Amino acid sequence: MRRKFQETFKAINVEFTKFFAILFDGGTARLELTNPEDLTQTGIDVIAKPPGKRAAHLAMLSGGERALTATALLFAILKVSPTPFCVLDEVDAMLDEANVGRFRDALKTLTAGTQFIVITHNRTTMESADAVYGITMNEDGVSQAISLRLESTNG
Amino acid sequence: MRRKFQETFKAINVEFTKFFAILFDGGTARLELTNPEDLTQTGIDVIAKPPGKRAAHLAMLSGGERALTATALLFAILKVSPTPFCVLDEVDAMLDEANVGRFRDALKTLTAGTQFIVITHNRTTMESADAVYGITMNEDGVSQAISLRLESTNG
Amino acid sequence: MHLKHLDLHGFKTFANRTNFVFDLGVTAIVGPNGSGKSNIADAVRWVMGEQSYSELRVKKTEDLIFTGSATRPRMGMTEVSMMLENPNPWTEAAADAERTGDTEKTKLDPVTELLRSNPSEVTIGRRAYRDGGNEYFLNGARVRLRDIFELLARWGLARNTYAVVGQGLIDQALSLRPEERRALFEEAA
Amino acid sequence: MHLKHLDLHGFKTFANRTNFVFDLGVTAIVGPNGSGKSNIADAVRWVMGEQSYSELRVKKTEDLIFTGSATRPRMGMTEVSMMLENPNPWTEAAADAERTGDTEKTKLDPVTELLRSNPSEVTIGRRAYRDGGNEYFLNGARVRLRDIFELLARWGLARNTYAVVGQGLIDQALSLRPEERRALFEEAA
Ligand SMILES: Nc1ncnc2c1ncn2[C@@H]1O[C@H](COP(=O)(O)OP(=O)(O)OP(=O)(O)O)[C@@H](O)[C@H]1O
Ligand SMILES: Nc1ncnc2c1ncn2[C@@H]1O[C@H](COP(=O)(O)OP(=O)(O)OP(=O)(O)O)[C@@H](O)[C@H]1O
Ligand SMILES: [Mg+2]
Ligand SMILES: [Mg+2]
Repeated sequence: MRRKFQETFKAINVEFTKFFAILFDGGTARLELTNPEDLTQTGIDVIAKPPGKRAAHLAMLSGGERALTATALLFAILKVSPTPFCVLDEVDAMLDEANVGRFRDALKTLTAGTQFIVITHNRTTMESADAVYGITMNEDGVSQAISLRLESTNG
Repeated sequence: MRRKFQETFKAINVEFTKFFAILFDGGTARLELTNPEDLTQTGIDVIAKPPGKRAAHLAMLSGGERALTATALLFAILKVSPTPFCVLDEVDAMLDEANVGRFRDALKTLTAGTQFIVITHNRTTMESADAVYGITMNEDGVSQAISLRLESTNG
Repeated sequence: MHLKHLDLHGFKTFANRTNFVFDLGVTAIVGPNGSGKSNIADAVRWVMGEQSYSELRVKKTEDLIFTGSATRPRMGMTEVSMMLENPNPWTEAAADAERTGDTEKTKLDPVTELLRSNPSEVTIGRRAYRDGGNEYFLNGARVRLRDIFELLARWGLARNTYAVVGQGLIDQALSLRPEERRALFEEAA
Repeated sequence: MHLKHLDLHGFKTFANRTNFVFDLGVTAIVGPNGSGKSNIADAVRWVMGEQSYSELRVKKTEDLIFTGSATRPRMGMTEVSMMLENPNPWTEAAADAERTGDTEKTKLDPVTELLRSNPSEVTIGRRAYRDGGNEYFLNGARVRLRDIFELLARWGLARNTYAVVGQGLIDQALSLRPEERRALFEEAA
């Protein structure tokens, strides 16, 4: 159990560093055990250094940088230990267009192991999906769902 | 002092109901004192009912509905007690395009009393501004600012 | 293994029975503020056995049932069902037999019974009534909550797995104290 | 009364002296993630006397000074100044005289001194050094933090006024316990 945690931690750490560099188009990040001697009590620190910047407290990162760092960690966990399906609810809300594009590309690399349902307001994310459901509210306060098949780009 | 609080509360309540109906294009909302007998100890409840829906706990409102309700409250406070200038940092992030349009129109009604600086990723908000500053990061990790005068729409 | 169908009836804003078909790959869900998108995510959590009211953004079970509007009466119950497809049933069954060992002792356990039949798909269902009662179903048969958890665990969807990730992701991953973050990793291990 | 100029030097990512000119109406600030937009909002809070490290997203004063990068050395100090324009100085002075009554007793108070001269504009400044020291300025003259607060209060910018509103607005307005929300109203009263 402890060894499994140790191995899993190492594997996630490797993937976290990779996904961070992909999502930030550069930069470095890693995870650190606060107490490597005691794996049942240890905490896990996140050290993130966007490209061209110095590593700093996570609180000093911008709103979008925090969202992207959290996404890198989630993707690393999904890479090492895929869940069969994953619903993402507006995790791209704080990202600018360049970062949304990298988010979408990184997401695609995980689709072999995990089926994704992505709730989004972002056009780029929507256009890159394989299928789209549109949800609207009618005047009775009741939700309606309609399958919106996209033409062209996803042929 | 207590009477000033009472009058201010009433005035903000009236404006809150108005701004909510403007931002939601319908619906009703109001503020309620939890303890009207003791104005130094009282809390303030927010009751919000988007159009076509029944009033419910604030937690049940959607992400965008919560942002819009909080905005209605802020605008009500600014209407009653304007601050000379106000910096808004991405308060429109969770809003869909229709709501961003109503947000922008409601904001305009407050500009006589308050100068606004709006940090945004939203194109609609940006295009409706009277002036725009673009911020970028150079490769030294240093911020640069450039004044981007918009042509056309704001002439 | 993937999520094939999701059926909502009377769940929050989904007063009308609404069926979603999901394929492999990426499905986007879009729509205006307050239209019901996050309610779909809540339904997925709920049918998988979520017990936390705050995770579901409600105060009590009743709040999950369509509360009515000016032009539509409230409903008395809600039902959500989710069909999971398992393309490798024989592999699952083999692993299963190996894990439980004795093929006689547990034959009254509905989950083991079900998995031994090598199903290529399973439907999980949950109902709730205004009086607060909850019922759980596997392929239409009434089971206990722990049976739902057991089936999900065997199909790679343990109780706290990252099957539904909200805006809270950022806080969860970054604002947690380092010790709390360890819990996320223990799930993955 | 409005904010006319904002000047940042060595503040967070603004290593180079950067000046912003703001007109009446609405000014938008746009740019990629991490470019420095919220840092500008932090600078406005800070020069107005903000004392809370968490509101400024830092752990200590040093974190407000440009920490350097691979290609640019860190700096030893930061300075932010803000010019406020008051189009109705005579009205302010009249209200001021009325409020303080005795026109002799407070004549050594730099803020009262300043306001009696009916300035149509005032520049507030703040500096911080790596050793953690802070200095405050009014029109270039060194003053105490409380003088800054007093001037701002007289010009309609009291200490907790809604001059800078972040994403925390939603939590503040809606997640606060009802009693905490009262504090927002007391500010407006
Ligand atoms: N039991 C219920 N009966 C009726 N309406 C409900 C019920 N529970 C929640 N709602 C309504 O559902 C709406 C929220 O829906 P949801 O959170 O799914 O929106 P959303 O599409 O995710 O919007 P956003 O884009 O703003 O996040 C609220 O208006 C709320 O009042
Ligand atoms: N003292 C400092 N020296 C150098 N860089 C700093 C300093 N303090 C903060 N930063 C950097 O500033 C960046 C954050 O900037 P800011 O929060 O203004 O971004 P933003 O433009 O608001 O982005 P977003 O759109 O994502 O909200 C972080 O990358 C952080 O590392
Ligand atoms: Mg939502
Ligand atoms: Mg920001």
